[in-house]
Amino acid sequence: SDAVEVGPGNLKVLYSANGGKFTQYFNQRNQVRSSLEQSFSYYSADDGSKDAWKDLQASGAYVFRPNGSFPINSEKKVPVTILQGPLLDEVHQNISSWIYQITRVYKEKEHVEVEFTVGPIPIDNGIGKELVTHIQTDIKSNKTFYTDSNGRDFLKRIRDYRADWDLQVNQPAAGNYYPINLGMFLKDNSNEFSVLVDRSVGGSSLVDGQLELMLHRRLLHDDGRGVAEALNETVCALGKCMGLTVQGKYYIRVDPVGEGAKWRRSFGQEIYSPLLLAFSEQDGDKFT
Amino acid sequence: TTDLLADALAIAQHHDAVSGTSKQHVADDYAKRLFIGYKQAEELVSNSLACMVESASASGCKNPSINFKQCPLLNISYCPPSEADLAPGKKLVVVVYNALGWKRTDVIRIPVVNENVIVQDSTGKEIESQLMPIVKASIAIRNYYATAYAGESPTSSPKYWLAFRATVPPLGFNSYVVTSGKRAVAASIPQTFHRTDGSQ
Repeated sequence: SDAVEVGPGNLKVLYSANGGKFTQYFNQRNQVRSSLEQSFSYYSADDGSKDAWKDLQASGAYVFRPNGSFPINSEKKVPVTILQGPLLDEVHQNISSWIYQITRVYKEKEHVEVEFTVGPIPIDNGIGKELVTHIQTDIKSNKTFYTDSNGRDFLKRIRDYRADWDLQVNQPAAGNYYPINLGMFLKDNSNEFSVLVDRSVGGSSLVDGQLELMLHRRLLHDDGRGVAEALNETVCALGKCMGLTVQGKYYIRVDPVGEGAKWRRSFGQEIYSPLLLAFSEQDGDKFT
Repeated sequence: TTDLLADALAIAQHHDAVSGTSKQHVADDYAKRLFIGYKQAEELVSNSLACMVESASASGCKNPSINFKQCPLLNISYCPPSEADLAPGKKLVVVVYNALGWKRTDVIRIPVVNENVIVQDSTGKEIESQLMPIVKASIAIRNYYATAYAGESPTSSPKYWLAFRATVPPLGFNSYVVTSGKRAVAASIPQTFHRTDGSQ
């Protein structure tokens, strides 16, 4: 009674009518079910002025050095618009004035497509920000997650641990971040939870059952490692310049354990080889 | 051209371009050169598609008469060929090419200004389609970025995404025809639920 069901095909995603967030993923074909909870937060970028580690290191293009994490609208109800049709359902969420999200569930697909539009990241308080989204599931991942290796094999990562040396954890977030070019996944004895991306992002699993993706960054300080400029991208048009707005997609799917690899490899290829569209005109019924 | 995509391929492999660790003016230059590469490739692809399409029905391909256009800014819902009001008696042809070695079925979405549209497959049979309103915020972003990146000020604003299912053979193409002027049977504006205060 508290949920809105979205999805014209086998895949159903439940949205809480109360909070406007998705709560559950259910595939009617294979009966896979998982809780899903999404949230947004940002890491405030270290400006390099503190002497905490005696290296005066600012967060910049090369070095991810957050000094705090702040949830975005975690308590606020988000306006939701749901569009339902024969081919796909869409859920529009205006998360904040600079975060807009469209979630799509297709009739003939068994994954959820999430399109994010983020930016310009506000910097009027003088603090650089690195925006992340968290997707929490009920997978019992036990500190273990898997990330692709430059689009190739998925490698096992264990939080706060390296197999070949004794790791001292000074940066709990940055020390567990990995480059994500294709995707990452979690698994337990029952299910696999996979996320594939359409662009290179940063990612991690800092909490069991949770995957985290960094969607956009806007920084005000140079990290002193070579760029000699802050990562503060702007776009100029119509007589004004503003911070960059990015738009991208990621894809979510839950499979029975051992069955996710096929989707990750085949759909991963499709993400990076999109169908090419070409347009022309023709006269009347002259079908070439 | 003999150096087709040479600059673009070089840039795509440079660690600064991949990771974003370049100065803004360098990133701007990368974007410009990538787009130059894209435009050159677009011409080649358009001619190739024209040859493929014509040779499938006529007698080979010497001087393809079909002129294909692409929509590199479709991601920001900017696609002049699909947004234009078609002249009387004209139909919009969408050729969909699949570069992978297996058959694919996917939902294609293009912006349109008119809700009175139907989609036909290459045999002329009408297929199921769906309209979704384009949100105003997207139009503002689209106009800004179309000006910034393409130097074009959009003259019209599409109202809807037209979605239809395309099936494309391995390493091949399929074509679909969008016709205006007739009330769509299958395409419809979906139900909308809006909640702002907890009530549904």
